[in-house]
Amino acid sequence: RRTPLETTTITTVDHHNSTWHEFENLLDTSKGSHVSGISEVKKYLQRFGYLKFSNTSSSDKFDNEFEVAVTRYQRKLGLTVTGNLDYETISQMTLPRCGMRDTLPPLKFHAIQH
Amino acid sequence: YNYFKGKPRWSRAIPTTLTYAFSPNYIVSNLKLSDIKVTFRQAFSRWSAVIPLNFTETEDYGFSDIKIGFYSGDHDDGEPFDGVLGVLAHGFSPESGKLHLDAAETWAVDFESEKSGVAIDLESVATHEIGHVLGLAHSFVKESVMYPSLKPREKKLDLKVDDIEGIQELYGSNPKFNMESLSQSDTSSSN
Repeated sequence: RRTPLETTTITTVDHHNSTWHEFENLLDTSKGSHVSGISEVKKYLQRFGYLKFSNTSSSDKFDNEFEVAVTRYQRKLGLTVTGNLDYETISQMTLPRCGMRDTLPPLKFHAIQH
Repeated sequence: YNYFKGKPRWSRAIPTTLTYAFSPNYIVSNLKLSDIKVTFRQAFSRWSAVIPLNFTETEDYGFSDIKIGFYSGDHDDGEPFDGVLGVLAHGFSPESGKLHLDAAETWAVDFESEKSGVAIDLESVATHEIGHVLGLAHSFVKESVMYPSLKPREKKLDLKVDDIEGIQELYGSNPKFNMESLSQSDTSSSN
């Protein structure tokens, strides 16, 4: 029996935006990833009110706080809530938009003891 | 719909008239000023149709309630623009009256004559930013004018029920306005 040919799916995001188009390089990253450029998405989420500034804000680690922020963003913008930087989320982030912050309830992060 | 913190609004007695003016120094070159003025007049009229506020243009920029200008990059309000696309504009909460548009965008008043793939509809953005100037924050109803994003070559002009209910909670209803006169598509988002 012949081995099926390996197929590769290439997903691209519409390149709408010169400011945030590099977010496309982060497609499908999820918690635990450490990818150059995540700090830029953190800045985006801080700017528009989804992520509180913290001492991990400048790191490229996809940490817990970042996942919570991505989830908040997805929920508020009416996207599928995955907590990951999926195609739908990256596409939304790269759209041109108003510069005013999105109005959200105050950010609260609770320490959870495991 | 949402409001800014403290739910600010223009505090003068209703009904009232707010004046607006265009900065004589910060305009864009790819559009005629007369076209920009017509576009903003239409955008203001969408809001005045539903609330008891009128808007009138004045040449006296310094004393106008609402000050409109096209700015590039850092323009000293703490919210620098970022070039083509990205952030398109911002309008500040009452009673600041500042309405700023990014001069780097390819602003369009007519997509028939403006063929650029990154053209942005001026009237859609003007209508959205006027909503901020009047006191509405971003809505997360996708069809609403106050939703935060807009694609290039997209138009979003008509106020939806979400926008109207939000602004009428601040200022009351224009006595001539009838919610039932809205088209099916305007009301579908609230359903």
